[in-house]
Amino acid sequence: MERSVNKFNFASYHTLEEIYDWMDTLVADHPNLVSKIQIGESYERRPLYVLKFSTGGSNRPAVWLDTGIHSREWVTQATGVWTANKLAEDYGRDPTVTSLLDTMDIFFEIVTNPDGYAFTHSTNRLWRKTRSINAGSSCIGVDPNRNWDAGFGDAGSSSNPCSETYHGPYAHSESEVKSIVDFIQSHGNVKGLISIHSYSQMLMFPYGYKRTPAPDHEELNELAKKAVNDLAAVYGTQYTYGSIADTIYLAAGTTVDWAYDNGVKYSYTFELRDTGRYGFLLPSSQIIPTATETWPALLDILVHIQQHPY
Amino acid sequence: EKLFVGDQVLRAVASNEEQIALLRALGEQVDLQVDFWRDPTKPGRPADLRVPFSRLQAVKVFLEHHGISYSIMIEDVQQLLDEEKRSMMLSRR
Repeated sequence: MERSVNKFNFASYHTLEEIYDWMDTLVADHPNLVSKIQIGESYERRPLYVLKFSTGGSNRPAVWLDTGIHSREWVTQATGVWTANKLAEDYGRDPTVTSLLDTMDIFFEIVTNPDGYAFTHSTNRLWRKTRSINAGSSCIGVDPNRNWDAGFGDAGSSSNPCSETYHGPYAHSESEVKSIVDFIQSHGNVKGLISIHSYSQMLMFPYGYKRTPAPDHEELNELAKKAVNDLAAVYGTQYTYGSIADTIYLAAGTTVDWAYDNGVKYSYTFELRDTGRYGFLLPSSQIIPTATETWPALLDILVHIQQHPY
Repeated sequence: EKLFVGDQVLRAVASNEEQIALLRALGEQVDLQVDFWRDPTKPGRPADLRVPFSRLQAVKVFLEHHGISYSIMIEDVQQLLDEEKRSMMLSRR
């Protein structure tokens, strides 16, 4: 297989191995900017790799990005690969990206649920959860976006191991979740978190586990409004935005609520496009348009974090 | 490998809270094996549900009986999966 990032087809879906291989070529191509770190292991002992974008400094303010926590949402991992490549390629060429990476670090976990992702390729394309064994049940897996210690077990999550929104036996029971928790807490200077899902075309922020508005609701809402406007300007894709509880429903134990409750003020979750017909089975021809339209929205949030230190 | 031959994804649009509750109850009926791709949230907002081929008639009767409007978003899930696999193979080649 060609070992050059330029040979990688961003307009195609890839296996876990191909994405992990590609990470190594990205690092090789951008040795002074990108490194690959392992923050833990999945339930089935796959490495949890994070791409670290840093131009130096010590413990700079950082932003965490993750895609693929729900494994069947393939356009998110594919958008993750495209976006990571864009960050690397644009550093030193695009002034905004250059300024961002000269002052902040970015940690990007592209395949946040590698067991689930491998399983979507090998056995069940529509698998969503982790692959952990649930004691006393024949049903496998926990919803990794209901397993966070933020209203854990409350509304919008299920105590039934067979449910797609099963919250797990206890908060952070999933190593895929615990690894991120430990990483963010030990880093201590993560100022933003963006967790990317598909496919209902939404940009949301805390809270999900309660209807009380977050203390920073106004600022988060205004930034979300700007971001979805800039996203719509690319191909006209309309997004809705707001807190999770207002925009969809009460959903407890989510990534962004945990992050917000643990000091990460700029905490957002994207639901990428579906063009109305394909749901999780978005054709690969839509990968680059999806990533391209998402990029300005991501950039809005990153620049806002940079310009509003706290 | 799990196949989804004949499975369909229906896009249902509830017109009131009662229909939202009915859709949620549909999701709770284990024997119907409904897999919500997009959960019912608010009246007027689409909810997408994948239904196994063998349960399609029962689910459609349920939706029609309760006057919940729906359309077929994906006629045959397996066909799309086969296309997805073909495009990956082509790209790899």
